[in-house]
Amino acid sequence: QDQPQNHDEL
Amino acid sequence: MNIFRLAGDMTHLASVLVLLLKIHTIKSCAGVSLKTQELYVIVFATRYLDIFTSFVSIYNSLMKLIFLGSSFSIVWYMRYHKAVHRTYDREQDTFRHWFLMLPCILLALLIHEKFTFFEVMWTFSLYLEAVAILPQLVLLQRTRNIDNLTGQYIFLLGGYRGFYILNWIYRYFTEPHYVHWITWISGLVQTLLYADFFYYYFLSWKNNKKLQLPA
Repeated sequence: QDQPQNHDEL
Repeated sequence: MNIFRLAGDMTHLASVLVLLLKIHTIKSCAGVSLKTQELYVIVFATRYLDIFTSFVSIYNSLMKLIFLGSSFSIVWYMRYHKAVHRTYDREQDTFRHWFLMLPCILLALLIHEKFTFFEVMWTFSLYLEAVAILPQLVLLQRTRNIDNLTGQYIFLLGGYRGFYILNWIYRYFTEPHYVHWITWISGLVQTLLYADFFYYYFLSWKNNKKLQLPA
């Protein structure tokens, strides 16, 4: 998972 | 997902519903800034570019679709629906989009977590969302007379930002490596912009009077 974690927010 | 994040999303959803209710049933957009609504369209369009490429949850994808769809339809109503368009305060709503967008584009190119197209666009959307409410606040200041639905709309929008800050604090203490300075600072700036409005909103609520901003 190389996506930054804040991309799970809207 | 924690309770603060959910509360934030639900207040955001409620704010959009209140605005749609005003536009759709009362057929009025008086006091609503088209500039702010157009900026939100750009915010969601640039942030949710990943809607087809990254999947987090059905909840996330559904909410992305709702925010994209509702922001587009609000702008459509204000621009092209005859009865709604007639109520638009065109002369008062004069804020320039580029004035806000250009610095956000430059800032996103300079300050980001990763220099990729999607990441720069995502970061741009964070910066732009932080200031997108400004044309709306300026319009309120100019028209001064604020009807209940418009007041509630902005109150709910500000509430959504407040809950997101609580969500970040919660995540910082419960999740390892959860540090996102760009999101936090732009989110904080955005919430602070509502402070003045909140002050007068609570004042009018406490005194049980109609919301009026000072000239």
